[in-house]
Amino acid sequence: KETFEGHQVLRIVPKDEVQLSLIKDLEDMIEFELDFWKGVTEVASPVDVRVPLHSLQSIKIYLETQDILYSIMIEDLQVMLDEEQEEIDSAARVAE
Amino acid sequence: PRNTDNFDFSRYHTISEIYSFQDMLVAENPNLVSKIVIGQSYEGRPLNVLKFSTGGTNRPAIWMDTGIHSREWVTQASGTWFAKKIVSDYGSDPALTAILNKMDIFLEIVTNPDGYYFTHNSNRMWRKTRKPNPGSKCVGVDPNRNWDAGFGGPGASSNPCSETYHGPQANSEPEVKSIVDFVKSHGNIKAFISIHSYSQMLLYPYGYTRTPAKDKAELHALAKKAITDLASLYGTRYRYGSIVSTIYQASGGTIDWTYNQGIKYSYTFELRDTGRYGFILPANQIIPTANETWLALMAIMDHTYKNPY
Repeated sequence: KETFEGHQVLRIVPKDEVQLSLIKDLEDMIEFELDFWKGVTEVASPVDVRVPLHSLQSIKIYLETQDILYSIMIEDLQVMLDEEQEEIDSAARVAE
Repeated sequence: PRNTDNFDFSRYHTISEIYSFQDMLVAENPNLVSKIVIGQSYEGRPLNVLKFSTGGTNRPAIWMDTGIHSREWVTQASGTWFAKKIVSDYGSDPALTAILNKMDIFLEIVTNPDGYYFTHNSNRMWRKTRKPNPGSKCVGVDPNRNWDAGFGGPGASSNPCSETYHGPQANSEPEVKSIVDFVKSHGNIKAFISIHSYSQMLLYPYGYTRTPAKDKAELHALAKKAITDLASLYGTRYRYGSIVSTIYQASGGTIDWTYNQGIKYSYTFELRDTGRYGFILPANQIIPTANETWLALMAIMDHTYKNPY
């Protein structure tokens, strides 16, 4: 089972067309294994991207050096998934 | 659960639990609900479609599907709730009763069963189908880029490792081809609603081109009515518009193909949320999400029923 310890979901808000293009470039950087939850659309429209732990530092440096605003939407994805799974398991136990 | 009244709609379920629910619903309502298997997924799972019909032959129909992107769990959960809602409300809700006395409703709850099974057992973040791509280590095609509408154009990827990979050719995925064949053979579908999550939007064609749909004005007005009804319950705010103008260019999309087939009322929903939980929407939001979405669906179905074409 694939786990996502340390994966973060970043919410990136491009403030102009240049930044929009820089974020779009990220889509082609396959080596970072980014998973765009909400794709690039227009200026000021948030882009949500899941960043694996091994790419986090590079991506944050990339964004910060380009002065691209971002926030952390999900701090640790695996923590949320564990909670979700626990809920499914406990509900199944109750059902049984 | 021994019957669908005891089914727990407020939590996420495995594919086998959903399939059992479908069979129970059919068994409990033999004069209203039947199950059609429109095909098989790549890994051989049945593609189950629930048909809600009060008689007639080949009546004008409304199609809804959920879960074409497997990780969007709130959609399959909402679809399960919709199925029970239709059965519960027929005969008591005048609007739904009028619709079902003249039209059929088709509901495919687990539209990407291989992907859904995979999210429960291997990778909760899986979105695509599970068919291997020859010559690539990466598996799966984005089933919402695999339709024959602007296929392969901008707004989809030709890289099998991409989440928006369009596949080797249109309808290459059996999960897509089965719906295509069903829609063509039925020939009398009047509304087609494909339900995704997240980001709270109601979208209509086109996605692959900036050319406005010829029915844009009507589709826009109906979308406005639908999201207004949706918001009336909990104040959940939706944006609406054509795919290309509201989000981005996306080629090979479901409702572009259905609209080009002449199904005027073609819509895509993006359910909750706006970006706190994303695809990991807490189960306690399933029922509120399903309830509010149902109001929008009823607006679209009622309009379809009252505006035959």
